[in-house]
Amino acid sequence: DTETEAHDEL
Amino acid sequence: MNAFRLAGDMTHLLSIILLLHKIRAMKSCAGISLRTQELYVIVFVTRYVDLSMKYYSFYNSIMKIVFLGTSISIVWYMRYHKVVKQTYNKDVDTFRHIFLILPCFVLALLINRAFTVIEVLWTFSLYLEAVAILPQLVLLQRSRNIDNLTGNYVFLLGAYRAFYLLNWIYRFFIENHQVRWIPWLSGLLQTAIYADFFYYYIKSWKNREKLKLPA
Repeated sequence: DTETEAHDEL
Repeated sequence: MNAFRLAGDMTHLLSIILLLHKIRAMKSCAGISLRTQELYVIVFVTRYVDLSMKYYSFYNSIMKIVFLGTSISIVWYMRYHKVVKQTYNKDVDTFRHIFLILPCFVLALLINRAFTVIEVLWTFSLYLEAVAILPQLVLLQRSRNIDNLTGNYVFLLGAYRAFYLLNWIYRFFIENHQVRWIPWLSGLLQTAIYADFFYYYIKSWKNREKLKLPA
């Protein structure tokens, strides 16, 4: 889901 | 992962390694703002709270641990190392970083993608990172001569977020990523704050003269 995907960067 | 983001992460890592090397090799933190370093620890701690809960990739997890470890050890050296802490001049590093922390936190409570602990902390860390360099830039303006390592450190630190801007453009157009105003605008502000430093840094590099920021 897009919610957690947004935190895949450092 | 794309080349821009990898370049950004490596530039960021290099900047921190360079600073840690300067402090350990020269046993000195002259010209470095402890306030900015403390803000970076807050940025990493609040951004990586999901380190133990969320696994994206080995790279992602290892880099988070490295960033947390190095930033905390830099603050430790500047605060507690018997030799290094003597070289810290708190009389010139006077920026009240509470004036950055509180507004960023309030803003994160008001403007965020979701009102959850993780999301608000993540948003706070983005807002805070955008302005975290200010105490360091103020300190550089007060420094008569800026040593090369410090100048290179700040330059690499500014360059890393510029690479991230390219990464976001790439992700939006190529990976048709959805719009993400909070990191994009925070990153844009962060890079813009370095603008005049970049100008003087490149000028000093071209003219082969000492880096000097106008007061």
